[in-house]
Amino acid sequence: FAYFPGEPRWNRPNPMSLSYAFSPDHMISYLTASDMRAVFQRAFSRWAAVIPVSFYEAQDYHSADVKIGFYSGDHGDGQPFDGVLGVLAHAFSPESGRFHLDAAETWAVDFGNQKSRMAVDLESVATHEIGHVLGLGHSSVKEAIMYPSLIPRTKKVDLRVDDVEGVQALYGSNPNFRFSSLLASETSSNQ
Amino acid sequence: RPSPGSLTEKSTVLTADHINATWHQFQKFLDASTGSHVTGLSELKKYFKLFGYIAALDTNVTDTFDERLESAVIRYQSKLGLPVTGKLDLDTLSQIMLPRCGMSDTHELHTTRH
Repeated sequence: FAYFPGEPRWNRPNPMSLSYAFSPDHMISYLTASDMRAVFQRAFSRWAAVIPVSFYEAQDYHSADVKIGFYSGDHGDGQPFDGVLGVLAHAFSPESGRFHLDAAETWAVDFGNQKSRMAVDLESVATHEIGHVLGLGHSSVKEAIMYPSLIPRTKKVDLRVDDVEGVQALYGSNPNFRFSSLLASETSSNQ
Repeated sequence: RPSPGSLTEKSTVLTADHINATWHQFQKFLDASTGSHVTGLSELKKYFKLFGYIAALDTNVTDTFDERLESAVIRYQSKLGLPVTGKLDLDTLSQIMLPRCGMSDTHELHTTRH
């Protein structure tokens, strides 16, 4: 695992709770709001299961800690998107909360319904970018969520030991989390 | 410099559907190494700059595989768990062409390898 310079992290009173909201102006129309909300709820909950931080969806975009939106090309943050595939998304280190996805991608919540060969699993990318939002950089471990690349039409949403160790070093462990269950799951998937 | 046909013979990875349109042209760099001159190699240098493997580029970026590019390839291979060859081999190019997160790979202060 890796961190941003200075190992920035969110600094909030305990128990820490962070809000997220979707841009009212920069969303994609072909996914329903309920699908979108469900995907992000699951992605945030994976991280919340391992650290003592909870996430909730806020209605007010401007005051939310994490601001999620879909943007095309040069969208003003100095890191323009490049069209179909290439760069899929980016998110900034704590406590920026900016979470941008490339609107040019064919985002999928269900590959059964989305047949494009270029389709990208939204939940996989969301889970990865939340890692950046929390303070993780890119990992060298290929199986880790924080590895930088993702093959289209693949789903990669489960946190691995490398991801968990990295984020727990920043925030501590969720008291309900058991490493043994993660290791059992990881061993099973490796086999 | 490989002929277009050699890519088909050598790899199913590079010919798979998931080839990335944005970086598709990089497949012509297969097997390039220090001293090679391949048209468009400057774009690969910009890729490595974008993701943190080259600190700065000259104003006039050349298409020559120079020592700075070799160093970037080695750093890339090390960071992403690829065999470290310093060359644009199949594993490396396949990884480069995959869609990815736009954040830099090289700003870490602390890493642990398992």
